[in-house]
Parts: sequence; structure tokens; C-alpha cells
Amino acid sequence: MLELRLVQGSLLKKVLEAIKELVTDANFDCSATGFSLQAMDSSHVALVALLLRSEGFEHYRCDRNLSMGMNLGNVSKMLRCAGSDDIITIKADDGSDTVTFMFESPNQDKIADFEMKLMDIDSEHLGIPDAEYQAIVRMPSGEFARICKDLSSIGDTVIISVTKEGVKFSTAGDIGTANIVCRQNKTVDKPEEATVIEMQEPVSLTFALRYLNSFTKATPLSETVSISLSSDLPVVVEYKIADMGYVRYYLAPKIEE
Amino acid sequence: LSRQTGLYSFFLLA
Repeated sequence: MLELRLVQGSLLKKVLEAIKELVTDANFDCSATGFSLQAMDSSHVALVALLLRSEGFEHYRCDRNLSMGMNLGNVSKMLRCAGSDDIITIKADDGSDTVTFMFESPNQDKIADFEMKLMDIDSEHLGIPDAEYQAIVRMPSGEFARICKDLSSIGDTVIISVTKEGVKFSTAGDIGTANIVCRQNKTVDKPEEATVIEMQEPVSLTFALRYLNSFTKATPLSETVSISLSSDLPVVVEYKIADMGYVRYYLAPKIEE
Repeated sequence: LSRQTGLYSFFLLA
């Protein structure tokens, strides 16, 4: 028996919007730790890892570990029927081939339940070791989204270069080139507006903008984003979900031939 | 020219 009640149901709506472009079908794993997902895009170039910790739910009952295969487009269709202030409860019985999403309006005057068929999905879990990154950039998530969007109108790939002075995003295309430098800026009124660079050594890596733009669908989940870079690893783009967990995206770099 | 690498070049199946 599984029963997860989330008063801030809008979080779940935002999570689905953040991952459904990248991944079509995925297994949601439920354990005592929390509600999680790890899935790669169809080309095995990008991976999304979601964690919503059990403590973040108002009620969390998960009698045994459960893996529920879902089409994310269909989950999104169901969750779009929930109001933005609704309380969302996810329910499933052991051995059942369906999951139920229950939506309650804040004053309890409207209760809806949507039952969705589960599917069998062969999931490929990657072991992702903890790593020391050469550079970690924290910046406003809206700024990062704007940069990715702007650069993708010029080129297909971005070179992200980190030095002590700042982080540079560069692209080149048929019509010309573009460089955007964000300097370290800790002295802002609000911490979420800061750009902070933790650097062990300078690093420069190339990535496909198409994927980074897809990651920025998570922008509504967090005011800030962190970008962790090492020359021999996929980049990690992390959006923290307040008090609950995170959505992390991993993207394999492009390498000069 | 740059070549797109895949995640399997970096991570192993768990």
C-alpha cells in the first residue's frame, strides 16, 4: 500500500513539466527514503534524477519498495487537472496495475480522483559516483534559462568556461558568435540573485544547447541553479526543491574531434 | 567538429 499526500500539490505539477520533455516513460520508485526517479533520454546523452524526500510529504506511507512505470505525458495530463492550490495524494495498492491521483481543493469542497494505468518499463539505472567537481557555479535559475534560450538562437552548442573571474557561455553559428560572461557577484540584496563560483581549477566544456534548454523547464521549481563541471564528467545541473529534494540533470559533453 | 559523447562513456549500469 502506497499513500503519499502533498499539500503543496503544485510542486508535483512543476516536477512533471520539468522532466516530461526529456523522458517519455519512466519508473517512479517509492521507498522509505522518498519518491524518486532516474531516467535517461532516448539517446542516452542526458539523465534526469528526481528525489522528493519522505519528510517533505504531510503523509507518507510506503509499506514496501514499489516501482511504478508511467508515461510522463499521461501523468502530466492528469496533474494538469489539479488546481494550483490543490492537495495531491498519490495512491497505489500492492500488485495493482494502476495508480490514483487524488486532488482536494484547499477548503475540501471539491475532491477528484484520477486513476491511471501503469506500464512495464525496462529501466536502466546508472551508478553515479559522488565526484569532486573542478568548478561549481550557482546562479539565478531565470538568468541561466535566459542565457540558454538566447544562445540557442545563434548556435547549437555552448562552451561553458569557468575561471576565478566568472563563467563564460559562448556559442557560434552561421550568422555569427556570442559570448555572455557572468561575473561572480556575492554582494546582492537577496542571496538568490547571487552568482557564486567555487573553483578548484579552470574548466571549459562544450554541450548541446538543446538539452540545456530542456533542463531549464525546471526553472519554476527553484530560484537558483547549480552547474557542476569537471573535464572528465557529465555536467550536473541541479534545481533544489525547497525542503524536499532536487531535480538533477546530467549531460554528457561534446568532445572536439 | 565535435562529437557528442554518451552517458555510458562515464557511468556504468548499476
